[in-house]
Amino acid sequence: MNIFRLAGDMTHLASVLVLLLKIHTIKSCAGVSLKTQELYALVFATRYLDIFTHFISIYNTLMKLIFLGSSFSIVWYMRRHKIVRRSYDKEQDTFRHLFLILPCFLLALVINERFTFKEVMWTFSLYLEAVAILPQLVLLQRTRNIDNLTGQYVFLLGGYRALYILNWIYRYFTEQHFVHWITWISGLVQTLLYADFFYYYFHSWKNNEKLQLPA
Amino acid sequence: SSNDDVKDEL
Repeated sequence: MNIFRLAGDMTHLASVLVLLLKIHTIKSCAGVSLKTQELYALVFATRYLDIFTHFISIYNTLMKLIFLGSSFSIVWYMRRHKIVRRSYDKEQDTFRHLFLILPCFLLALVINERFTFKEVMWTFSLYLEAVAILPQLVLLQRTRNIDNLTGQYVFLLGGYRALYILNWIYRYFTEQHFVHWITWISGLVQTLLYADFFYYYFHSWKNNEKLQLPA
Repeated sequence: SSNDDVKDEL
């Protein structure tokens, strides 16, 4: 495992911890999109189908369990926890899941490396992860006051994607790593979705202002 | 196999 991959995974882990910290400690999920969280739960559930049948390393299994556990517990908190659910911006979080899930599923049926159940599900999870942040970005744009933790959560998620691209470039040159165009293209699309957010994040950081996205 | 090597990623 190279340094970019490890840094990417740790950034991903940090993003989840920041979100859990906000929800668990402050008992608030204001500004967090439940739609995006449900999509991530679906992404991990469909990607890690072989978690107990295909062993890679203890690190790998542990991280998979963390991502599965954290995504489902965040969804549970936002839907069921009697205090946390009150802070959910339901009226603002209106993005339709199905507009993302259905096209991703159809695309996975058509464009995949092997037409098997596991492979189609794995491909679907890659396509869905690429666009799963969209409801969150739409919600951020509608929310006038983005709190620090929510801003950091999205920033860390975007950072994780950027580091994965460096990881693929590194692997390409050092390991004769087989190029999976599906992984590369959906990963690139996903990272580009954060470009706009990054621009305003750095802008507010540089000027020491509160993060606000233009309407 | 080459198809599996990318699946060591999360």
